[in-house]
Amino acid sequence: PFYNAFEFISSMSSGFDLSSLFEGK
Amino acid sequence: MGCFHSKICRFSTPGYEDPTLLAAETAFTVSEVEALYELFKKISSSIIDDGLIHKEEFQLAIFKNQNRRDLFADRIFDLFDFKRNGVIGFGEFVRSLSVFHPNAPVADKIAFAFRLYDLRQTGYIEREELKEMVLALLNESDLILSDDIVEMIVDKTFDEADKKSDGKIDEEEWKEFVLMKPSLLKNMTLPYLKDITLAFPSFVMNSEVEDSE
Repeated sequence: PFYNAFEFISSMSSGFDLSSLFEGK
Repeated sequence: MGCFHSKICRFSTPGYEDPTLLAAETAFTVSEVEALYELFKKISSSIIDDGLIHKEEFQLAIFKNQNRRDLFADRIFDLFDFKRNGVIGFGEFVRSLSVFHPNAPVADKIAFAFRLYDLRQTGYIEREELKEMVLALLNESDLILSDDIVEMIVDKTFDEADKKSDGKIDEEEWKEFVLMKPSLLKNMTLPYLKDITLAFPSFVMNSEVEDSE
């Protein structure tokens, strides 16, 4: 469960996870 | 006709900037900026080989799918595109990624995250904006939450963050809030950036400097 909206967003949004820019480089 | 000299090629690329100057302005060393150029070249040539990152190329790099849309990928693209010309040049790429460097000041990470969540760029994160972001993510996921639960999560967040109780979170309130909950800045640090020269060893072949440190 998420009790904090920002925690929900940062955990759920793959668009906010730029580590994927470096995957499969 | 190809380029005979990589340095001439780079300087004729739109948006290219001198790595030494970029290193002086950012958390990166010259070597790291040059390694980032290898990543930049790859992303910026994935659909249109014009030395600039278009939104579809950015989405392709993040999702491995150029047609996938995501509210936050759009927002991050817009924040990287600080010249507001619809594309990301090399200088914009390096300066923006610098905020995500493990050594970048926390204040810069806090400010970037605030601008990300300030969807309508009003200088505040408003309650309706926050709910809109939560609903947009729910739409993209398989998770189902009732409107009552979403309201409860947004209300609780505002109870904690909106100290002035005026229905919006200003930058000062945001700063206090994330300093209490540093996990909210987790996505603002990319450990990969510390190892970027190892990830792109080919930068050595194209280096413009003798001793990059």
